Amino acid sequence: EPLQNDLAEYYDKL
Amino acid sequence: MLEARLGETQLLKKIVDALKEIISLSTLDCSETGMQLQSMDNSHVSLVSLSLQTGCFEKYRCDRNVSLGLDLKSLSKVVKSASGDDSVTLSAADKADKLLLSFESDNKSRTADYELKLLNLDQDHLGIPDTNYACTVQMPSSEFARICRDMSMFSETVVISCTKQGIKFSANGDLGSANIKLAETSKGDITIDVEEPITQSFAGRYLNTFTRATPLSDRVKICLAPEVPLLVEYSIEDYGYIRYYLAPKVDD
Repeated sequence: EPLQNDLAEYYDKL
Repeated sequence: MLEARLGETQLLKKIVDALKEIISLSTLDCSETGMQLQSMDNSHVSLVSLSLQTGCFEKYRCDRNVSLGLDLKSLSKVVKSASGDDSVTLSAADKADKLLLSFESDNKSRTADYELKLLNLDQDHLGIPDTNYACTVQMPSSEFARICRDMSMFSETVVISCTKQGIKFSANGDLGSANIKLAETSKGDITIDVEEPITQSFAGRYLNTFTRATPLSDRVKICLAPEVPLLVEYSIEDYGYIRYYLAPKVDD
């Protein structure tokens, strides 16, 4: 099974 | 002060249904241009973004920006108590600790007022950059819902491949495998724009949850690009949208 990425890693926190 | 009136509670019911399976608490930010909401699910795999411009409302007034911390399960209980045909007015003071929902029947013979306690929520907001997606597919939302449902019988992971020939959904599990391909149609109900082909894997459970928004729109837009989350967008009556973002699965 592939791993699930954390979505927050793709975007900057405002 | 905020005062926003929707002609039909049905729209609010659909919006709450589309949100509450992904997020339980969220802040609705209201300004003179409309309402916005953005939240990640608890496991930080997906994000939902709601935008309602003032055109969605029969009447809209927001003198000062106001943030309403909502418990969506509570809001769901309140909207369930109203008929879909009722109009609903959302009201809140500038520094509100409660949201007032006033429902009025079609012939104005019945009114119902509810006060919902607001929460102080400290939520991360993410800046989502404009993305040039490699593949953009539009299809009937009911077709997407059907595919997501069928794929989830086979595997937790759904592989989406998109080329100029079409979009393919695949799932492979103990039961066997499933492959559903859709090609662009001449009547335009399915459109497929491909700058470069792409294949990515996603958690089917989340895709299925996104399809709770199906009653909001006949159409759904699916956008893919390498190394960025999938975007699934349902438009809301020309003046708004609900967007879901889902991080892809990656090989170890």
